[in-house]
Amino acid sequence: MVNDQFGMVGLLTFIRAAETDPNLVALAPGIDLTTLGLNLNSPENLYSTFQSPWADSPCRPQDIDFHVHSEYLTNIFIREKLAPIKLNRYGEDLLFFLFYMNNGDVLQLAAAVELYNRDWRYHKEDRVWITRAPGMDPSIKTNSYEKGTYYFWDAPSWRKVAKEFLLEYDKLEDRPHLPHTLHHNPNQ
Amino acid sequence: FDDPPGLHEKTEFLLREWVNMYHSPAAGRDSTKAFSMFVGQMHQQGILKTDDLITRFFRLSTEMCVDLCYRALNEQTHSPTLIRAKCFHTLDAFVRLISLLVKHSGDSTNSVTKINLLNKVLGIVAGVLLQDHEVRNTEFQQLPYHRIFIMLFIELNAPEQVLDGINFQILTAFCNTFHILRPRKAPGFAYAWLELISHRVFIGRMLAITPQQRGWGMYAQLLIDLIKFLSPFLRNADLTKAAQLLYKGTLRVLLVLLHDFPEFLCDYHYLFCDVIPPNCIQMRNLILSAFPRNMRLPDPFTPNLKVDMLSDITHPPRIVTNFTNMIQPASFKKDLDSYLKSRAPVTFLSDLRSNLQVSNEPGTRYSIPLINALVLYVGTQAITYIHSKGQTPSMSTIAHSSHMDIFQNLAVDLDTEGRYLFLNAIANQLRYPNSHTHYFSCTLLYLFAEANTEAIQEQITRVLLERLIVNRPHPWGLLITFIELIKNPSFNFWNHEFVHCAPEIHKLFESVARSCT
Amino acid sequence: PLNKEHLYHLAMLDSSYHHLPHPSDSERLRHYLPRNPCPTAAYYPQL
Repeated sequence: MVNDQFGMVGLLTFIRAAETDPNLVALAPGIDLTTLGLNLNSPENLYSTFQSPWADSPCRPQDIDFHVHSEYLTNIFIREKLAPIKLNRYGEDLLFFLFYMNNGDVLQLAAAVELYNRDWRYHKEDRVWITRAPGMDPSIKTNSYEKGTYYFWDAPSWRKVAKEFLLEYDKLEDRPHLPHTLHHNPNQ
Repeated sequence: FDDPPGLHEKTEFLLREWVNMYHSPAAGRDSTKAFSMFVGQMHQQGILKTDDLITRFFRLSTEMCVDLCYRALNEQTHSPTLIRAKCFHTLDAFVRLISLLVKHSGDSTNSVTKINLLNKVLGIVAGVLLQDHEVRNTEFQQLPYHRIFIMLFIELNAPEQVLDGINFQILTAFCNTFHILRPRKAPGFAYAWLELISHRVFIGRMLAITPQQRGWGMYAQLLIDLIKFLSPFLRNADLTKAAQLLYKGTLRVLLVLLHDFPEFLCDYHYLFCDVIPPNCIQMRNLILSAFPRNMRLPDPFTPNLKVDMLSDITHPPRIVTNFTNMIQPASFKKDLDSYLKSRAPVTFLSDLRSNLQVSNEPGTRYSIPLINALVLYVGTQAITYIHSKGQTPSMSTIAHSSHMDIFQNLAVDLDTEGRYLFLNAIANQLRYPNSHTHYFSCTLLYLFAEANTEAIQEQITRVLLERLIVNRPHPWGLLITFIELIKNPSFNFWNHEFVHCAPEIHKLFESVARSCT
Repeated sequence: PLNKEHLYHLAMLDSSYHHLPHPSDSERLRHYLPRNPCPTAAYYPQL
């Protein structure tokens, strides 16, 4: 057999080396390209929401600069005249909008905190917001779970949906907290 | 050098003045009111008097903007968001001034003065960057330059009438600048550079909006600049964290191109294969897997797939690169043509190996672009020759020809490195259904069948297997060739010692065979 | 082996690796709702 790097033994040596050397992995078996945050089955083109070569998710809609008349842009002087952002003054609909549209941003966390304050709870497994249906006490209640009718926020249809559900307390997220060292933003 | 006395102070005064005017409520729509007042001030200060003064003004302004950013970046107490807001407060104003000067220089129909000014300013910013990069070395920061380039590009690609007639020249100006700033020239700017050339507005302009695909060649050149920079680190397969991030970012960009512009990758795959190191298999597979969007690929695992019956298999792929030019020197090309035509001079075959060897390329003894071009040239000549006899490529029609003499001579005469590169050049043509895929698939199988030593068969298997065991995607032509090799008993594949040389290898073949059956 | 120029390239790449461009560097300044990236729970919707 070929006894240098250009035969089967050479390939085998490289494969075995890659099993131990993490630096080689990128090249030897290569990378699972479906894990790079691009929806390769998307019917739409990808480039128009491509965020960055280092980002593992596409742009959020609000990140994409679109050419609009300059009057539409919030000028730094108008900014001072606009009401400050106070989530406790907004309806649930807007809170859910801010939560779902600002992944990876402090706004998502702030919306989660405000929803928690209004007795919504985030189900970590089903990844939905849930709250008690008013006047509907749980039919079963133990110290680890309860069963009853609850309201879910159904994001796809963007409305509250009532559902029978067995609710395990440990699957609910505790009170979320805003990061202490908020990246202070002079414009906010 | 030799800035006229007082120019530095004048420039600082004017820049500060402009930044305040840009951010003032009276700036007006797109800062046009502020601009008309400010141009008056520039005149008053004599800045617009000569080309030389304008050049000095832009250089000094760029340096002042950059210095301001370095000071902000060195403020440890501030958060990244605050630092950026401070830097962009000035940089965005400076960009607006540049874009307004470009749009309003010369009368509205005079595109030459506009483009000349844009090229000048881009050249100045690039010059300041390269000098800064050299002086500050590992303290260099990409932030101010990245912001200037991307915001200027976005401003000059806004849908405005004054820009409509010069979009392509604007694109060309930016491509030239990015080529000047390619990673091998400014490695400290490489991440920002890849951000810039993969920005959605830039890709949109270069590959989608510009008519007749006039941006494709320039974009291919930028990708080649990037791959050439990564090449030494990829070839060594030893990627530091920083290089891995750049490599992964490159794969993301190539994936976007594979999904949105596969025809672009189809057209330029020849150039990319010349610069991608042979062991960088997944990136090369990604490019070779591209196929025209209007084409439907038959499942390569279809039992008894009749490849030569496919409608697309007789059509040659589009070739936009002049690979024939790669076959140098001219005397070698002349002997090659002569041999193809009349199998003379006979010495051509024995001289072949030395013609393919180079001494100046680090990491290899052969000229990969020359081997790739030779294989492609001989193959395309062979296809033409076979079609001229009213035949189509098959194991019988490709045999006993001057073309196959050359391929068989290369298979026999080259050393293991040369043969590996030669077989790679053939495997690089195994793509979507087209006449090249068909011919080179037959050629690889023919060389396997006619091999006079098992080493040739082993290396053919190695070249195919290493392309199959990496993560997806896998080119269609590669799959159908390998399936034929392991299924067709005439190749006697399973009886070779190298198939059973190690448990992992045997298992790999068996798993591929299972997915084939 | 990597030559001197390649090693210089790696050194410059390594240093710039520590101040990567952020996606918002390519976006207009948001005066009202600027990005404030912060780590959020993995089970929150990421897209």
